[in-house]
Amino acid sequence: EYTKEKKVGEGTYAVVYLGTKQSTGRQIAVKEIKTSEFKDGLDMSAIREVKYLQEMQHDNVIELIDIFMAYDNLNLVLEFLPTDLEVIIKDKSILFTPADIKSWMLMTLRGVHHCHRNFILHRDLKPNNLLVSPDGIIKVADFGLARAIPAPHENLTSNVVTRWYRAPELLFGARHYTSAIDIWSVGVIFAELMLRIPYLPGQNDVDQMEVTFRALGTPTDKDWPEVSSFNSYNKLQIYPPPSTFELRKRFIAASENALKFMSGMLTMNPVKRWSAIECLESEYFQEMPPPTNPSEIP
Amino acid sequence: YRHSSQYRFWSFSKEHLREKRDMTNKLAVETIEKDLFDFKALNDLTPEELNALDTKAVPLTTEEELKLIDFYAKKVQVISQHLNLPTEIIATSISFFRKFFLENSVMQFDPKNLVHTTVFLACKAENYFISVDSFAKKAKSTRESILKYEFKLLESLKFTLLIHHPYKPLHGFFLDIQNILHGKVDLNYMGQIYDRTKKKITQALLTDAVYLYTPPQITLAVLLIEDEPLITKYLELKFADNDNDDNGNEVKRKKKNSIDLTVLLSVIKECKDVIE
Amino acid sequence: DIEPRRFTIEEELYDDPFLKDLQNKKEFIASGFRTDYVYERVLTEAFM
Repeated sequence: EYTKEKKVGEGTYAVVYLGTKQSTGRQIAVKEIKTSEFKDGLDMSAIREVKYLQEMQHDNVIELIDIFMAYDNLNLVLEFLPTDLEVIIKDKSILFTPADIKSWMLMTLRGVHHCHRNFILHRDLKPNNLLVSPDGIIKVADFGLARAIPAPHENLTSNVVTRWYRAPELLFGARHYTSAIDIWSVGVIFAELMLRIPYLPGQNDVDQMEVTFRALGTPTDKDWPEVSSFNSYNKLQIYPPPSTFELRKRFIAASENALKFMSGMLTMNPVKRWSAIECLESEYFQEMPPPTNPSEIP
Repeated sequence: YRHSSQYRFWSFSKEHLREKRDMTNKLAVETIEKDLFDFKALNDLTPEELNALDTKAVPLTTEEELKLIDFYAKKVQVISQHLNLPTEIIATSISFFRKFFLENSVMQFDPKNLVHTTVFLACKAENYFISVDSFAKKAKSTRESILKYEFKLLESLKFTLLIHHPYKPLHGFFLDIQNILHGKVDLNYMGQIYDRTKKKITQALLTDAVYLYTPPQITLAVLLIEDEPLITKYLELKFADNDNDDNGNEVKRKKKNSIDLTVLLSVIKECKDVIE
Repeated sequence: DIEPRRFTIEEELYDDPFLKDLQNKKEFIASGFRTDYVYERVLTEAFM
């Protein structure tokens, strides 16, 4: 039923091919999970991808069309998504407008909201995990690091999310974090779409804190109770949060509501950080310009 | 819930469940009879041997299979409890094991060989990662025997790994009862009910209730076993169509509930019977 | 979500010693732990 015509990518635990679903002629991507590499049987990333994609059917979450075994390999048949936001941001020949960015943010947040209302944390949101379908629809992809929101007392690993998009509570080593970590990543992606360069590109985990707090201010117990209880806190350089004026200067194309929207997602204290619903219902999406129709985005 | 793989692939009517089991058994019997036929054709057996075959190599019936599956499902529970795994992982292990033998016959796969594999895969699926070597040591098994059927298990599970268990609903009802019956229920007593119900839910997962009812219905059924008056009172107050206004006479409730109380109660009582 | 939810979260009515204990721990507060997220989760699972 499925062909593998062209190899388009190779990750740590899988090889991705382009192919066709014979019965419908639909273009597909086949993610062939390497089984020999993982000495503990089936790879955890594959287990997570299968587990969470099986539960979600949403226009802004990549569709898992089928799964099959072949020659002792596990194959995930996914919808074909030719490009991603990282490619678009880097390709300076593509000009996009604030309305285009608004459309991408709306679709991304709808996909993230769907994960969160299914109590699933994505834990690796970044531009190249936001794939774009042939008709311009954004799809959240790569659930290899996802997990269900745990039982309250469970410990979580803080070593998740690609560094530049990692929330401050993760940088401090938090073990009881919430879906707020995904919203932080979306906030950093939003900044990057406006700047067209990475917003918080730390060289390493320590530098990531430095870069984050220099840009957005070092959190204190006043705005984030108990933040000083993290043992990595006391070595920190204390920076003041940027003034609205400084933010406006940095993001000249952004409207007042766009800056409020970004600040809501990049709120240091995870308890006060906006949820996906608060983002979706924000003024930013209600003011002009309306989000571009996805099929008309360059 | 209707979007969940649990509802789409793993909920059945009693009849459908029966058919599935009979089909699984039938396919296995056919394979065995064909093998026996070939075996007899390939070897000229003495009359005693032929007689022995005909009396001993008799395939199991569906009922006999079920007894064996239940026996080993309890072993899965005991072993995962012995490994000190969290309640939800014990539940997932039991669920994986029983689903595997809904799709496969014990005459094709010796249930003994699936016990550790289901617990191991359940740990991975619930993000409770244990390396296969340390798992093998704890379970006094070998990595080869644990990994041997991992793929086959995943395939038989139709690649569905996210299971909604009745424990979170128990926590939810524990809270909502405090809201609906506020001031009318003793919290210590509620705490005891909670603990007893939680244990009973794990037992309930060894029955077919998991295929016939939703997790919250199982929770309510076990709560009904624990304290019928309390749960009936709670559900009446929550879902009854009429309210009692201040001077006690019944008035039609403004917002229509999407739950029909009589239907709900009858479903839960049925579920309670299956569990008991 | 199409139909009205079958529950409301009444935090002040809940006596949940297990959660009350967690939410006062420094590392939980600092991590951004929220009891309303837990209530939302278990009540959704109960009424799904």
